[in-house]
Amino acid sequence: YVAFPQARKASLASFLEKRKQRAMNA
Amino acid sequence: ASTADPTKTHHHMISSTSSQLFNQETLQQRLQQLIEGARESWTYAIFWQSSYDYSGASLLGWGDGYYKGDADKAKSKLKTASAAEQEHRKKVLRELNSLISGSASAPDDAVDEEVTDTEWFFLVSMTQSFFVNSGGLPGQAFFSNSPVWVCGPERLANSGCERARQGHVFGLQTMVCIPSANGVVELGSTEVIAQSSDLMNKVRFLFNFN
Repeated sequence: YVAFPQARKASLASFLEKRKQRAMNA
Repeated sequence: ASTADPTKTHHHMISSTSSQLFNQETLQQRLQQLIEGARESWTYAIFWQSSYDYSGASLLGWGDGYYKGDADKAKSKLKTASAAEQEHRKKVLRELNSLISGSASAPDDAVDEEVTDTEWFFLVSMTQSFFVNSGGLPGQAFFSNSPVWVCGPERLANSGCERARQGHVFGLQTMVCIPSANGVVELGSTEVIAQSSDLMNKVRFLFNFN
């Protein structure tokens, strides 16, 4: 994952953050 | 054109004519706006951005994506995943999570939630890119400059597109690719959604930045 490109990193961060929110709201 | 930076770019993606026009934050907002405001229930939206490989061949790669999930979570739940597969998904998610938040951060409970089929399909999409002339749905939409709307399990399974076939395996019932300036907007849903010009107009409005 070292070379995980910037655009994907940003997408991934937002995916994980929203996933956390969904888990808390469940 | 942007300059290549091997530390930041994916293997064969060396240039992107449109990267300066698209700022990640606005892409994310536009994708979110597109499906959160829709009457239909879309599971995710992805923007595939056009670029070129070393030989000059046209290529679509990850631009950004917004995962909404399903109102009825049972729909996206583990139709295909065995216990071992679920463990694998969680392991990958834990690794990705420490990549993002740093390995020193506290363990995150949300990471240990089940990784649904559609979440996994979305995550795997981040690693994919398509040649425009390879016959897949995103390439087809971009190449012909016209939308491709595939709905119903049989049509997805038999569309001749590997991505659509995969989508079907992971529980999608509708996949749509709509061309825009510099790329393609793809939407997927676990429900059967009939074609609407409303959605296509919305994509044209939100994604034709030029």
